[in-house]
Amino acid sequence: IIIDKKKLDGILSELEMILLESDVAFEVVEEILEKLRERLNGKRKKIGEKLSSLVIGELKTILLEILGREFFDFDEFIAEKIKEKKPVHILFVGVNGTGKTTTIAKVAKRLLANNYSVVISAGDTFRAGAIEQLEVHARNLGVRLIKHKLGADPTAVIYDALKHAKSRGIDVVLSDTAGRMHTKKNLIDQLEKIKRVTSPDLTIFVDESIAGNDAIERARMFNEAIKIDGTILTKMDADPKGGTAISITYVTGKPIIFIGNGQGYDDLVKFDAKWLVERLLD
Amino acid sequence: MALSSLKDVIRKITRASSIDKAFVEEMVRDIQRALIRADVNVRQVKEISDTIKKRALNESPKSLNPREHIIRIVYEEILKGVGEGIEIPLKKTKIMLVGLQGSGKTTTAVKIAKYYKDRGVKTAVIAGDAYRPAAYHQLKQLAERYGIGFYGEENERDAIKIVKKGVKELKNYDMIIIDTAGRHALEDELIEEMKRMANEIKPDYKFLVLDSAIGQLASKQAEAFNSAIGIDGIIITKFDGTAKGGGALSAARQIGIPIAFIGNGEKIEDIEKFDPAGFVSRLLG
Ligand SMILES: Nc1nc2c(ncn2[C@@H]2O[C@H](COP(=O)(O)OP(=O)(O)OP(=O)(O)O)[C@@H](O)[C@H]2O)c(=O)[nH]1
Ligand SMILES: Nc1nc2c(ncn2[C@@H]2O[C@H](COP(=O)(O)OP(=O)(O)OP(=O)(O)O)[C@@H](O)[C@H]2O)c(=O)[nH]1
Ligand SMILES: [Mg+2]
Ligand SMILES: [Mg+2]
Repeated sequence: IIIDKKKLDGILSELEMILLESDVAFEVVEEILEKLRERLNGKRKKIGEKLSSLVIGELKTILLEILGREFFDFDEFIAEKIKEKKPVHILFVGVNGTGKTTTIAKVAKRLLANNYSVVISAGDTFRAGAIEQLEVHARNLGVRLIKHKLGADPTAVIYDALKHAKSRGIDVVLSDTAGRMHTKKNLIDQLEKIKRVTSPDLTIFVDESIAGNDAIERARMFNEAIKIDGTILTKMDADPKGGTAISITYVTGKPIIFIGNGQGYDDLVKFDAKWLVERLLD
Repeated sequence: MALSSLKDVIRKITRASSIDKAFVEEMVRDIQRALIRADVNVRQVKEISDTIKKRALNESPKSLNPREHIIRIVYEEILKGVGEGIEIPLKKTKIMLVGLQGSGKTTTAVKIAKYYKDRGVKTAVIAGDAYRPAAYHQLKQLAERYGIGFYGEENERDAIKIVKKGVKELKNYDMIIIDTAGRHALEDELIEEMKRMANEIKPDYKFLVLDSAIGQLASKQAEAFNSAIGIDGIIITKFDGTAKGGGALSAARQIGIPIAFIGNGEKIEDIEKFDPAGFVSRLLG
């Protein structure tokens, strides 16, 4: 049966509300709806099939395509990379307060559980209590923390950690950096320098699932400035719908690697696109 | 209110050749789009735009010219229930800061303390976060750097015990700002702790600190905090990014409370009293 245009418009505007209320950024919602219209154009509905199920099915396909554009398995990546070089270097970046430092502790725990040796570099040499915060985590996890004084050059600290790890045959170095606004050119330049000098094997953007439209601004700017390899999306336990995952993946083309869902060391799970799409549209 | 700064943004209204129904509908569509992109709660955007449309088409301008009348309607509806700020009396005051993880409470505690210290008030902060690793050190370092009074107990895990002791120890200060651990509505134990702390300490002001980039979750979280302890005002942080603060605004509108301060940077002086016209301009810009 030919699709009833008026009925379709009604369904699309309901879906627009759902996506916007789920924290999918406005411009991303507009592009998704446009794609959805294109795909439904000329499509015929089976007899007895509800139009809404047809449309939602098509929407789920589009969302899964966005989320699944690049497949990335963290454990496999580490296993492969470690065969060609040691230490594997992972750099964590993002705006202020998104959960970078806590996420590093979680990733460290996961690596230790997989029998890798880990060193953490205290690359946030700016914020009050940043080094002390990592000292607590390092002590709890039983890993070495390489740190300098507050105010030191972050590139020097990270470089120092890489040298230390290389000489001790350490498997992975996790580098923390200070949170910074994407609007601060000097801080973004500093990050470019850190990346250029320490050449991480993985640059992970850490952002929070509770952020709204601004998630695309910062993801886009960080990606343009230092090219991220993937995102870890934190604070999912606060129970946002999770549309931020769609926004960030859409503008960066890079995968969500993990979801952070709590403040404990075990609160890190592999990202499951199907789970997120179901949650968004249920 | 500074209508002139709103005029810069609502150029279309001031340049429109006539304020007719077609113009109003187009203007409302533009406002809707701007508010959604600014993270205002989607349901509130619908309410705001419906009300603006109704008032613009049915109210007569009376003393203002038609353009200024429309601008005033837009401004009033966006800020409905929020008001233009909060005046904290400069006498014995206890302020408690609460909010989601990472929103900027610890940094803001010292910013507020310095803000009032610069105005002649004896201010101190209490390290009421007994949960986050090195929260004590973070607050202590900041307080010492700026000559703000400080009380904390590095190894005490009972936050209420610390704050009670702190209030006693700092009784010679005019203003005490209590930093607390980040928490969200689903963390029952932390919400309980917050309730007990507010009950026992009885702060004069309880401010909810919200990141200007927070999305649709803001209103729901704000309601939960308000039901738990009663919130007197909102503080918006990280306004030096690109976020417009619509989520935080929605929280203030939802509860019907003022926005007290806006934090716009990592430096201690990066805090200002809420500027309603500037805020609405940026929201719509
Ligand atoms: N509920 C919840 N809280 C989290 C999660 N990840 C981090 N947090 C909390 O968020 C707050 C900020 O975490 P940090 O690790 O300090 O964030 P950061 O990005 O390193 O912050 P800056 O270095 O200041 O930019 C802390 O209270 C963490 O415990 C999460 O997945 N869920
Ligand atoms: N750029 C910018 N950064 C800010 C602002 N306010 C706070 N921050 C930063 O945001 C991050 C988090 O700030 P905190 O004060 O630790 O946040 P918090 O709410 O105390 O965090 P928890 O105690 O873990 O819940 C830090 O990196 C701060 O320097 C602001 O207005 N602008
Ligand atoms: Mg950090
Ligand atoms: Mg804090």
